[in-house]
Amino acid sequence: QEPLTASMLAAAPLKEQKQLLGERLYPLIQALHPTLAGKITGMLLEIDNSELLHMLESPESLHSKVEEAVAVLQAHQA
Amino acid sequence: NSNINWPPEFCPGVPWKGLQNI
Repeated sequence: QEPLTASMLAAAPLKEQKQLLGERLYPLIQALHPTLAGKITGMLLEIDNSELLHMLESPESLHSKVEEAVAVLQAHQA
Repeated sequence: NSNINWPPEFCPGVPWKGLQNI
């Protein structure tokens, strides 16, 4: 699967842009947190698309955002 | 407008409704 680029994203209807990002992010997040992947992806999709694109290219930034999201999620559920 | 269901869960292959439900 070819990498998702800003121009590919911009070519998609606004409503589908988060969907496209989610489809790319979910498998990466699932590898880190199999049970919480859906919720974490849902949380991260609230972030700006440009930052989400960056996270797709940068495992480090993805990991750090995922850990942040897990902490928020656990605090929320507590 | 309870936040019990927050965050919305992303399911691959299912159209994302996201924040509409919050």
